[in-house]
Amino acid sequence: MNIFRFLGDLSHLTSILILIHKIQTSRSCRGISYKTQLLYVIVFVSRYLDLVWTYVSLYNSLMKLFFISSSSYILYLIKIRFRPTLDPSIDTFSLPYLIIPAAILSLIFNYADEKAWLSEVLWSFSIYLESVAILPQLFLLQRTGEAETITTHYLFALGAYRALYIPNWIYRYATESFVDPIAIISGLIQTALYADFFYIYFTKVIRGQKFELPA
Amino acid sequence: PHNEHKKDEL
Repeated sequence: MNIFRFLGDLSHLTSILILIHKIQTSRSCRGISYKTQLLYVIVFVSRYLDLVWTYVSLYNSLMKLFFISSSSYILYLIKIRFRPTLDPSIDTFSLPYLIIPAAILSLIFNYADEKAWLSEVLWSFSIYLESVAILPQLFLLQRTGEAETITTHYLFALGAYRALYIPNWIYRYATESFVDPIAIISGLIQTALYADFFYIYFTKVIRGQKFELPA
Repeated sequence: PHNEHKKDEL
C-alpha cells in the first residue's frame, strides 16, 4: 500500500458516498445513469467475489464488501425507491456494446493458468468493463448538456480515484518492480475518458459556475 | 510471481 493508492481508494469510497447523499437528499436520481450503476455492480461482483476465497488484508476485505454492498444499494435506490424519478429516455447507451467486447477481451487477455481459469477471466473482465463503465453516464451528461454540481463532484471523485492509481503504478514499478499490464492499460484508458469532464470541472465548477457543456 | 501479488489492488 502506498499513499497514492490509499488516496485513490478513499476518493472512490467518497464518490459513492456523495452519490448516495445526492440521491437521498434530493430524493431523486435525476442526472444519474442507471446503466453505469448497473455496470459497476457487475464489475464489483465479478472482481470482488474472490473475497470468499482470497484474503489479502482486513482493509482489502472491508473495502470489497463496501463496494459490493454500496453499489447494490445504489441500484436499489435508483430502480426501486426513487424509480419514478428515473428517465430512461436519456439513458440510452447500449450496454452490449460494452459488455460483449469486455467479455471477449477477457477471454483473450488474462492471467489464467491451470489452477485458476474462471476467477482470472472474471477478474480481467471486471477490469475491462470498469474502464468503460462510466460511458453511459458521460453520454447522458452529453445529452442533457448540464449537470447538478453534486453530480459533478461525484464524477470528479470517481475520476480522481483512477487518476491516483497511475502514480501508484509508477511507484510500485520503482519500488517493487511490479507491473500489471492489464490493470495499467485499462486504467490509463479509463482515466483518459475523464479528460473532457476534468477540463470543464476545473475551468467551471471549481470557480463556482454551473457545469454546462459548450453548445 | 505475477498472480501472487496483483490481487492486493482494489
